[in-house]
Amino acid sequence: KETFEGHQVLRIVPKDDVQLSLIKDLEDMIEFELDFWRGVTDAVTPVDIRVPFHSLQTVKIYLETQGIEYSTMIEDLQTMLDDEQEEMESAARVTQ
Amino acid sequence: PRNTDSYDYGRYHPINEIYDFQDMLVAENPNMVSKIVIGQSYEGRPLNVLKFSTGGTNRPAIWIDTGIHSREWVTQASGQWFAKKIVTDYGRDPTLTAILNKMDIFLEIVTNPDGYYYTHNNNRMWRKTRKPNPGSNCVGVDPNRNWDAGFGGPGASGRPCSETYHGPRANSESEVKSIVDFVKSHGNFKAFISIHSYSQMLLYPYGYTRTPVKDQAELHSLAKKAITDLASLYGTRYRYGSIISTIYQASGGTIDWTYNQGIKYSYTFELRDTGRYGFILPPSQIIPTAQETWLALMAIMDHTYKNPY
Repeated sequence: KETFEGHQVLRIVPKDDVQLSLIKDLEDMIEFELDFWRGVTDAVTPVDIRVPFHSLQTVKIYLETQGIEYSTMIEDLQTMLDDEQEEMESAARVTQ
Repeated sequence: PRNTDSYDYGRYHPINEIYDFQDMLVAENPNMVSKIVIGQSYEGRPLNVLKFSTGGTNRPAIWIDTGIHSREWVTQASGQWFAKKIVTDYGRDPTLTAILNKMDIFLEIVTNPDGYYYTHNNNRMWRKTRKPNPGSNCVGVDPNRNWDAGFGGPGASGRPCSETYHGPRANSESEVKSIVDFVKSHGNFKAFISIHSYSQMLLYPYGYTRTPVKDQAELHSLAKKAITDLASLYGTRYRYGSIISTIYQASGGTIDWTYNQGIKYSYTFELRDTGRYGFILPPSQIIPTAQETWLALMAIMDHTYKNPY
């Protein structure tokens, strides 16, 4: 089963078209193995990106050096998925 | 659960429970609900479509699908709630009753069953189909880039490892081809609604070109009405417009193809998240999401019913 320890989801709010295109460039940096949950649309609409642990530092440095503001939407995806799984199992137990 | 009254609509269910739910609903409502298997997924799962009909033959029809992107769990969950809502409200809600006395509704709840099974057992973040791509280690095609409308154009990827991989050719995925064949053979669909999550939008064609559709004004005003109705329940704010002008260019998309088939009322929903959960929407939000979405669906279905073409 694929797990996502240390994966974070960053919420990025581009300020202008320059930042938009810098974020779009990230899509082509295949080595980062980024997963765009919410794609680049226009300035002021958030872009959500799941970032694997091995790319986290590099991506955050990239965003910070470009002056692109971001927040951590999900601190650790696997923790959230474990909670979701536990909730499903307990709800199933209740049903049974 | 022994029946659909005791079924827990506020929970995410594995695929076997959803398939059991469908069979229970059909068994409980033999005069209104039937199940049509329109094809098989790559791994051999049946592609089940629930048909809600009060009679007649080949009546004008409305299509709703959920779960074409498997990780968008709130959509399949809402689909189950919609199914129960239809059988519950027929005969009670005058608007729905009028629609079903003249039209049929077709609902495909698990449109990408292989992907959905995979999200429960292997990778919660899976989005695409599960068919291998020859010559690549990466599996699966984005089923919302595989349709024959601007196929392979900008806004879709030619790389099999991409989440928006369009596939080797249009309709290469049986999950897409089955719907195409069904819609073509039925020939009398008047509305087609494909449901995704999570960026809260109601979108109409086109995604692959900036050329506006000929019915743009009507589709835009109906979208505005639909999302106003939706927001009336919990205040959830939606954006609306054409795909290319509201989000980005996306070619090979579902409703671009359906609109080009002459199905005027072709829409894509992006359901909630209003917070910071993304695809991992807490199950406590399933029913409120389904309830508000239903208001928008009713607006579209009622308009379709009152504006035959």
